[in-house]
Amino acid sequence: CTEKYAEAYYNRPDVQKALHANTTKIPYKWTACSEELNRNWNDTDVSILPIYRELIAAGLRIWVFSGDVDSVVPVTATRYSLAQLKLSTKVPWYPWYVKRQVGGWTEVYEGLTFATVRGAGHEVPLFKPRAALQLFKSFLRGEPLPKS
Amino acid sequence: EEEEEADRILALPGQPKVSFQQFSGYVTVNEAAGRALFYWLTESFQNPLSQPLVIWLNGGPGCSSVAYGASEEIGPFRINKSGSGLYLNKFSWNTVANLLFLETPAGVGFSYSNRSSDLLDTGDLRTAEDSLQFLIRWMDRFPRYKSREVYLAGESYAGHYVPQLARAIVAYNAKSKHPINLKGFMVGNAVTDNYYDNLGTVTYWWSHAMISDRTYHQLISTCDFTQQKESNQCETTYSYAMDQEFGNIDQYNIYAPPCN
Repeated sequence: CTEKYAEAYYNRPDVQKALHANTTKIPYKWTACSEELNRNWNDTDVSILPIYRELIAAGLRIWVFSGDVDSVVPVTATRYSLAQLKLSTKVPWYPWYVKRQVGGWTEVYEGLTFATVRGAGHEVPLFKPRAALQLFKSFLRGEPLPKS
Repeated sequence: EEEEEADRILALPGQPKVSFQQFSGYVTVNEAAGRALFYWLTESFQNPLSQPLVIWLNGGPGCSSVAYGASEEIGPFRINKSGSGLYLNKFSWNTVANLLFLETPAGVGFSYSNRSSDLLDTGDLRTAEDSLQFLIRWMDRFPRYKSREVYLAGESYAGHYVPQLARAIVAYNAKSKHPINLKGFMVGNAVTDNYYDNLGTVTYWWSHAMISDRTYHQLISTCDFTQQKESNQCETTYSYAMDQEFGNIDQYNIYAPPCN
């Protein structure tokens, strides 16, 4: 329910002042989500896979991760989608470790790294903060996730 | 420098003492409509002048606010239960990077548009355009980041925002004398492809014993996952699965009870 804490904190006038926020007195409360935008979303790409192909070709470093106890955009959804890219494998599937525990599993493809995060929900850093920080450090270094 | 100084955060209410710098405020992305995006920068507390800049986006669409990434995931502070103060996040990502949280598009969080109709016709396209404009103009305000390594990161519907912004930056760089030093992006539990995401989702529900065989086969046989709008029969089956078979769970973390 941490979202509720945010709704309490970011609607405080002293917090908004300290953040230089809401300077134009927006005519609605600050909320974590905008229902109005969500209901009236105007245009959405049916698939992002063509953009992945473009950006892999452009040489960007691309990592995709998935918390494996999320059922909203679950790990099988991501795996079915990434499989359409038909990328060749550079480092075959292996368990990665954080603090001597299996942090998840990973495979390094040509142009993209995929990793699961064991026991994490939709917001991976919320549920598995230590594992998420390890994931981030490996991503920034451009190194495969630790094998032990 | 004046604009940067005007955005400096001295301390947030109820915040513990920290050694890193913070800035927040607005960048106008469209003068005609009066659209401005709100950002919050929490610099790295180790070597902020050399660490990369990471721009974090949340999803929704319509939920890329500082409630998620900044306040309960990767940011340096967590908000306490009563909303009276903050405490430190031991695993904050600003140990190794300068974190820039962006509330996008206008209408989300503190980001706003003076043209109220903007809230009724914003989508992927405008979000990518405005976020690119934000980044270009933000870097004018913080010129020390102009040649810094930049990464994008996010989750959920930011599975759209992040690659679309990355593509917009690559296209901008092709024509610009001052390219943005974008090195890569990372997305989590990312909305990627309608058909395969939906197929993978119902497969996950079945393989994790959240729905019955009967419901699974009904979903597979009555739903056309290529469509944005499903048939009534499909919608009914989805509702039955969630209302009757899932049980009282948090769909974002299936082994936990929902937030009441």
